[in-house]
Amino acid sequence: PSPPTVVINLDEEPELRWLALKKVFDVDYLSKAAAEIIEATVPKWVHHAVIPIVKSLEKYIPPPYAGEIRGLASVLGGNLADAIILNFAYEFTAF
Amino acid sequence: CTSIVAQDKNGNVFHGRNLDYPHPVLRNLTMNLVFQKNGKAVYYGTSFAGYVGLWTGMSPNKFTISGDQRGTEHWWNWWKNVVSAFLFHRSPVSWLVRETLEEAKDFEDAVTRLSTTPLITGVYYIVGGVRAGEGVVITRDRKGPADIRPLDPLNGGWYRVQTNVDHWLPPPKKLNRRDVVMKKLDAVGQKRICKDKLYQVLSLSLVCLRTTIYTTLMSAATPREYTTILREKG
Repeated sequence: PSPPTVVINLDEEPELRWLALKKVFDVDYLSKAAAEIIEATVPKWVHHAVIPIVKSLEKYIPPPYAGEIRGLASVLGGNLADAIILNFAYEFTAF
Repeated sequence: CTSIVAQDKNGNVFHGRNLDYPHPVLRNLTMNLVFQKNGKAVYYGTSFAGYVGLWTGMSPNKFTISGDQRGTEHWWNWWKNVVSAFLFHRSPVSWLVRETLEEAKDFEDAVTRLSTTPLITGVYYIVGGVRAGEGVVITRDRKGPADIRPLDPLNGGWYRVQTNVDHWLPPPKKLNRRDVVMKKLDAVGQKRICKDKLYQVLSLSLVCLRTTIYTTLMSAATPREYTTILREKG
């Protein structure tokens, strides 16, 4: 089987680019899957502890990624901290 | 992960990769991406819904890139990643792949960017081009390259294989994917190497694992043939 194809229009504002995911994926499923990945990767108490820290780090994320992650957060149900944690999964695995 | 870049006798360059990750839920989040500008595709990639970076991608008629995890750090070094990211404004490894696909003008430019741009943490970048000899494995530290290993077809180096271990170190005895892949590639030979053979190599039982999420096959010279296959239970 091949995965679905999603077109990302780079001419759109970064916040809007990833809304195209909604055409291909079930939004409820996406948000549950994101929660599952975070739960399996980050211990619960660490997750709770880092949420305010991660939110404050948003201002250090350069464009266009800050806008894109904000847009993704809205697709995933509005949780910006979780969207940031997901996008730094590789870099912060040990953390 | 396992990445292979190989060149046939006619100078065609092929690039294949298995992406391994121990969360089966990612299979249902995998997608091929077409990044467009002015209605035209500027680069392609494969990623997971919810993730803006790329670990696999192609700039058509220029080059292909895959990234493999490099796990040389001890867990107590996590703070170096945090400092790298936010104090030194270094790039996450998957964002550099996207920027390179979007901005680099050719294979050489891509290799320079992937080798020298400061990163949050280490990684292996595997790059394939469109001309004979254009293939390389870059072993990255945070600050720069730890090692650069290009194809060397005139001296028998018609392929390069990268897993998750530095090539100068012995592979783990329990999971020696590197030797399994090299043995199979040697058996196939440079005359017969093609995308189908590459797929067969990446499907070997010790190479395609239960944790393998997808396999991508690509050749920048023939961008329409960019293919991703979802793996079910390896």
